[in-house]
Amino acid sequence: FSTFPGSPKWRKSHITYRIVNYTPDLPRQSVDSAIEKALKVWEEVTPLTFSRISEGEADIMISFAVGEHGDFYPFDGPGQSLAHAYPPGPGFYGDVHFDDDEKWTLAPSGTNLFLVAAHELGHSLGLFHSDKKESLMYPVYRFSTSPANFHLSQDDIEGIQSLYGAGPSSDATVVPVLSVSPRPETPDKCDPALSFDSVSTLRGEVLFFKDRYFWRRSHWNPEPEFHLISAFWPTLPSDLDAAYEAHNTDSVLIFKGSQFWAVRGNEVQAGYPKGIHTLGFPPTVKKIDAAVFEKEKKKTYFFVGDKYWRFDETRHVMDKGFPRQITDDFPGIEPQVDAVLHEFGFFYFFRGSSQFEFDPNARTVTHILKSNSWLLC
Amino acid sequence: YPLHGAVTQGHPSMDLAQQYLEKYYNFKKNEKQIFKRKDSSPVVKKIQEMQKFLGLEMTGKLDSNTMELMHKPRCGVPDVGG
Repeated sequence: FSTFPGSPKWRKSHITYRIVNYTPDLPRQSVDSAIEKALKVWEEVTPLTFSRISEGEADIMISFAVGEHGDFYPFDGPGQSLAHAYPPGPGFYGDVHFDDDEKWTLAPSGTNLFLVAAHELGHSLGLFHSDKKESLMYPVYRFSTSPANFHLSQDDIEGIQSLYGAGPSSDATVVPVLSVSPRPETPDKCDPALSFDSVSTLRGEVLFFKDRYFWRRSHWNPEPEFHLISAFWPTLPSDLDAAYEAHNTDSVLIFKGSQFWAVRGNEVQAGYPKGIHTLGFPPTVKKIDAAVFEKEKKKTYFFVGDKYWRFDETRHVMDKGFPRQITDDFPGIEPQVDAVLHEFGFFYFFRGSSQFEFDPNARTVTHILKSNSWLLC
Repeated sequence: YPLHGAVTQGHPSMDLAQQYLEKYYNFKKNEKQIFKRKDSSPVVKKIQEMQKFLGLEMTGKLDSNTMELMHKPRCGVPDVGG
């Protein structure tokens, strides 16, 4: 790796950024999300934190432009030079410019905005080009790298940490490889003791989360697929607490500890994670056990210990009169459920290796199954 | 000589290489003149410098690997100086 002459760097750990304008190639939310993901790449291995501002002068001003755009480094039309950025400092220093003559995408192929942004933001933080081909800071972009499988090279990590040091939670010497080989404890879908961390639908499929992994079961392919969570959503944590699909916003909300994330397809949405208390939970609630969305009523049920809350997805507020006791309204369901799924008019409560099919009309448990009954064992 | 004869003035490869070296490898105007002469060792050195940085074999020639890499999308920040 190398740094700019004089090794300029930010003399503070909290850096602001602003997206000044947008490319017409992508929805604004997708641009926001790509930039946020690109910043996270660096945030994860340094003590740096980033926050977005919507007006005024930010440390890093991000813009799309074509041809001559006021900095004596005109863009060159489609191809070759896709973007450039300036090293840390006041004024235009730290800024990132994307060539809007390119066709920007978020797909694994094409000119992927996330990959280019991650490289350019490396410049904004003080890294110069690296001559290591595997490095993010190599000057020629490698769009053959799937954004979902992206990880910094050791060269990138050593480079950025030479300027800012390691982050409080990062391992300074270990490459944060996301596409890892399976550990010995890789869950077995047919293990009779298998339990799930959380279960959610996603655009007609059902996702069963366990540790760092999830099974994906679709109606058109009954044989479940097995994936790393990080292969689809690199910035999501593992060992999730709860997840549910909010059909009205085409989002899946993912919960861990006191935070939650929103994903749409394989994009983690900008502005997350947020605190669970923004949903209206009292401070005594530290985590969610399980969540499920009932699309007919547009209500989400959150299960915490022996209680549950009901959230109105239309008004975005908790319904009055909650929390209530789980056993009062779901007789036969023991407290501390792992996950809940709503399918075929039934609620399926997962608790350990058992699964309870609950008929909300009859207000009774109609079947007790193994938790992995959905995985064709 | 690698640049002589095979690559003439106005040749697309020549133009691309010249522009690439100017933009990303601090290739100077006075060196540019030499680019079109037989005695072009500064150019060869510059091409080798580029090849070394980009991890290519340092042939000093605008060979196919070098040309291929120069056509790939890249960052606009120079690799040398700038």
